[in-house]
Amino acid sequence: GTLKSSETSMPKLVPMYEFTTDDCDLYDFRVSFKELKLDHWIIEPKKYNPRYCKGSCPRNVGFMYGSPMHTMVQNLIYEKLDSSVPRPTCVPSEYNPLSVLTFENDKSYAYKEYEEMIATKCACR
Amino acid sequence: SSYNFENESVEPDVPLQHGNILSPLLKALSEQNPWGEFTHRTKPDSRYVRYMRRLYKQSSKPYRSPEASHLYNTARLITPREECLKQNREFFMQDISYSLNRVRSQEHLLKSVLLYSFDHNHLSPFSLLCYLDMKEQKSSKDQMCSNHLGIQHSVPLLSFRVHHRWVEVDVTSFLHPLIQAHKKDIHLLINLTCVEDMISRPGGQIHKSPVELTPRSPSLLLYLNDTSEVAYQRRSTQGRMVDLTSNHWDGKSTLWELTSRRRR
Repeated sequence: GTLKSSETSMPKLVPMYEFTTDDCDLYDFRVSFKELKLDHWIIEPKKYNPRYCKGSCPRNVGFMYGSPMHTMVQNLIYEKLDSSVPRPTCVPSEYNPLSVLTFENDKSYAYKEYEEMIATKCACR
Repeated sequence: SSYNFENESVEPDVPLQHGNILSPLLKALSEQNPWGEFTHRTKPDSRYVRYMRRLYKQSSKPYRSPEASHLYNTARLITPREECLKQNREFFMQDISYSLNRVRSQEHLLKSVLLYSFDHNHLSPFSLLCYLDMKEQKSSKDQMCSNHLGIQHSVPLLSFRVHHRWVEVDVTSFLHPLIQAHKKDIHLLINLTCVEDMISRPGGQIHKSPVELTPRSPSLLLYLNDTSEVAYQRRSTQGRMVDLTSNHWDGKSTLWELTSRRRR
């Protein structure tokens, strides 16, 4: 039969994550300590994914990227006042620690929790 | 380029000093040997690797169990110096020397235990009553293994249950001043005498024979709080230090048993 008028006039919205954009985002970067020839020293973990941030920062960033107001000010400085001032860039804003178990060359073993070794969030700033 | 880690600049081509992970990571990325060119590669002892892997799994769980809200972000397992063990084996006291070179000034001691490994043929956990006698030896500069007697420490009868092959004997109160003095080596005379606990066994028989401890000398396990920038700073939720050892071997729900039970 016939479609209801509301159905015909509204475009079908596609969820954002289905669009591949080059906006600031977090990416995986997995390394294996075996590949790095470090596995005789680092007993655990076997793999390490520090992640990284990459992407463009839109002009009116606002809070969508967790950016402080200063980011917009810096954008304005770049556009209107002095283009030698760099534009805000996409950088990590939050991290997780990484626990590592190592075998030292004096035959002792060390467990240590290292601060800020895994990026978990990105921001334009 | 050089990186300034904790007030010391580390050149990529300088051999790694204290297990700092980032410098060798950079070296590995620039295809250099993280331990320096001429260091021979000793193989880790699989028993200690198993033990430390358990500690790693327990400690690095994203959400530690509430009762395990301890502050340590570093644990070091230091094996005794071989060269001293050979010299004094005929004494009933074990002369043991540990190198504390790796313990950094910003690593504050929270707890230290002597880690004994048992070889026994018991199938189920059993209890021991032990008496620990420990003396510190003063080392003279020119001798690494010396026999001057220094501070004495005797721990009265200990009672602990033996799980798997390891027993941790808490010696924090004795070692704390030595380690906080940032000594590079500590020399101890240690004697641990144990008899099996007199708990009657199912079926009524009581087992009296003393348990033979392995001739292996104990390793030293230090739980430390590293306050340097590199180390992850844990926020104490309860503000007090709980018994660090209990959550490894409390036997109630250790990771080890849970996984084996589930697998079974």
